[in-house]
Amino acid sequence: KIPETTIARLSSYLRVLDELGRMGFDNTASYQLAEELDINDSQVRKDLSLFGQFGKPGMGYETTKLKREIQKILGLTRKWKVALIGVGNLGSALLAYKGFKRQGFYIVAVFDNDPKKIGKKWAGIVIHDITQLKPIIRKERTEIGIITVPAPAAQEVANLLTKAGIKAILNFAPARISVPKDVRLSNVDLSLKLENLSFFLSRRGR
Amino acid sequence: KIPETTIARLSSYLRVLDELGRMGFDNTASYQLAEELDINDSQVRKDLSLFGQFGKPGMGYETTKLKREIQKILGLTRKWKVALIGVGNLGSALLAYKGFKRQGFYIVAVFDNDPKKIGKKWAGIVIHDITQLKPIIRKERTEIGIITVPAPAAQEVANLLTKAGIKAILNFAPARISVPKDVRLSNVDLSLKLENLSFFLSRRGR
Ligand SMILES: NC(=O)c1ccc[n+]([C@@H]2O[C@H](COP(=O)([O-])OP(=O)(O)OC[C@H]3O[C@@H](n4cnc5c(N)ncnc54)[C@H](O)[C@@H]3O)[C@@H](O)[C@H]2O)c1
Ligand SMILES: NC(=O)c1ccc[n+]([C@@H]2O[C@H](COP(=O)([O-])OP(=O)(O)OC[C@H]3O[C@@H](n4cnc5c(N)ncnc54)[C@H](O)[C@@H]3O)[C@@H](O)[C@H]2O)c1
Repeated sequence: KIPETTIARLSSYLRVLDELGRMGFDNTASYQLAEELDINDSQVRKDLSLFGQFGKPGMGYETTKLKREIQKILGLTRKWKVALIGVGNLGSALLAYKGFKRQGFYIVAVFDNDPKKIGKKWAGIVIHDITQLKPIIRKERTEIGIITVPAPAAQEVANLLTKAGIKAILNFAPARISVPKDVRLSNVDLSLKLENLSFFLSRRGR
Repeated sequence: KIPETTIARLSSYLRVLDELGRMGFDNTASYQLAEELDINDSQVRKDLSLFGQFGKPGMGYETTKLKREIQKILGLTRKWKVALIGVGNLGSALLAYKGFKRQGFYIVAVFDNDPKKIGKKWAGIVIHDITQLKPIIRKERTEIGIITVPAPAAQEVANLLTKAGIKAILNFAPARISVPKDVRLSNVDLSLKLENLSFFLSRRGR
């Protein structure tokens, strides 16, 4: 079972490799990835060794080859269709964000329950009625769901998503939601990011 | 030097302790925190030992006491004033999000450069002209800056923030920005969250 932190580091290695590739580095040493991310060289090599034998001892890794390997591990060598529920401020921002497409994630279906929004277009996509979730998700063959509705609606939306066959959910609502055992749930809480800053600021004061 | 992952785990321990406290657990064992977060018991104890001697061997920790200790470590026993720049979709969503206040982070000043937005009120707060950043940040004594402007504007906004005395920045724009050595910069990239899901989905297929 691969730890969450390892998966997150793999995503970070990918971004560093991307940049190193653009800067002309055909080969990458583990210490370069380590330095860029402020982690131990041994951690990088330990992470990569979990998935196979990449690179040659003393020779480092071929940049594009390692990048490709990590993309495979993270499932990024294909496109993923995403459904988003709750086209409010946050949902609209995510819908317009180009960073997701860059990694192969395409928001192809969006839903809301506000009659003023249903049927309207946003960022080139029509907003569907949430009551049509199951047939549209099946027709579009989306595999990932993003929840950006208010907290009280989050669990019912998660239920609709899992009943429609979605096996992976990214939840932004500040609500503890439960999903079936075979569904992967990831919760986003941006206050964690602010706490990382307050940790730093409060130590700085000494 | 405390690793980033440790700081993130401390925030997670806090949330678990909060819940355990609400459920009536006056005492908490490290394995309870470990189980809830799907990490090793030893990792929990290792993290906490970095900051002091909490709890008694074999007795666990007093829930409210440990919660208080972690809040101190993370700088959460006081309020923090936050400035936000870029009141678009994402900025508006963050402005309305109550989760930040719950941890003591108050967005007290927001800025934009769009004449249609400047002077208007959003979520009870007036949108200031970005050209007034320095005097307002000084007057409000904000210590944290949030950047939610488009990528091309991110660096110039970061420069304005650091020149105004801000020492901690949370950046959402997909741009690599540089800050002075004594400024803490945290970047948010939500596609990392989606990659955690695609990792899971692509392995599931086998
Ligand atoms: N995780 C974080 O760090 C973070 C940050 C900001 C916002 N949020 C959360 O994200 C969510 C969205 O925030 P926002 O500012 O965009 O809110 P919003 O009110 O602007 O948008 C919510 C949208 O969901 C729709 N909706 C409500 N109930 C629905 C239902 N049952 N089915 C379908 N659609 C429904 C609404 O019509 C609206 O369009 C909130 O839960 C908020 O607390 C989280
Ligand atoms: N990190 C992530 O995962 C993630 C997710 C969604 C959006 N984003 C990013 O967040 C940013 C905001 O996204 P959005 O959808 O809210 O965009 P938006 O266009 O709706 O909002 C941008 C706001 O910034 C203002 N602005 C532009 N230049 C400015 C300047 N120089 N000074 C002050 N204000 C200025 C605009 O007037 C507007 O109000 C973008 O960079 C986007 O790529 C990141």
